[in-house]
Amino acid sequence: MIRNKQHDEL
Amino acid sequence: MNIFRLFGDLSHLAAIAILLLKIWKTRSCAGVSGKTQLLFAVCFITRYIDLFLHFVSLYNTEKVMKLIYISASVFTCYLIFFKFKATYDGNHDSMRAEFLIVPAAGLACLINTKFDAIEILWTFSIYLEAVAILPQLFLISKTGEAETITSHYLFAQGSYRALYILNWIYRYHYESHVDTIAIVAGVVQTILYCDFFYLYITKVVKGQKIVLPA
Repeated sequence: MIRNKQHDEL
Repeated sequence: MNIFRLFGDLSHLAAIAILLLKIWKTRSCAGVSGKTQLLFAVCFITRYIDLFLHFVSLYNTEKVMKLIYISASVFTCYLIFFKFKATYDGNHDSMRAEFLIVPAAGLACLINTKFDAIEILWTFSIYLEAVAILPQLFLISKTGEAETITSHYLFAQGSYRALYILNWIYRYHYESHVDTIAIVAGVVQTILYCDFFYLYITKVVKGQKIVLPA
């Protein structure tokens, strides 16, 4: 499951 | 990472710490909405679900921060619903949380960037966070007042997402990075604090207590 790189914030 | 996001995360950490200190020191969760804290715990768990799915080494601060957020919010719920349950003001904490959870879940299935489990959970967490403070604001409007320490908690909690808006402006301008869903929800979330911010700045800063007209 590739983490969506778009959401790189907490 | 930019200064706005750094101070936003610090403000968020401060809010969580202030609330924990308030409950632990006064050994009471009077004036604190347990529902809002439950909703925040759900937000963190659904947003950082990847921490559970594949273990990641705690080499970077982001992972550590996520674990701090999840454990602190779960611990806060434990204090409210178990340890200091006798001081929980259930009568005034009466906003129906389902009215926030169900629309957030429905909207997350309708408006998202990708229809897959992790992305839907992340979107749900963003939408839920935008409205999670409503039971707390509702409780204050019912009791007609807020303890000063609870006002500081709310100010730090509201400032965190307000600072994130500045972070998004910064990232749009310098990194042309845009996360529309997070931005729209973050703006809505911050708008909900506006009347509280007004009360906080006109009253609490002058040493008065927030008392709402009954």
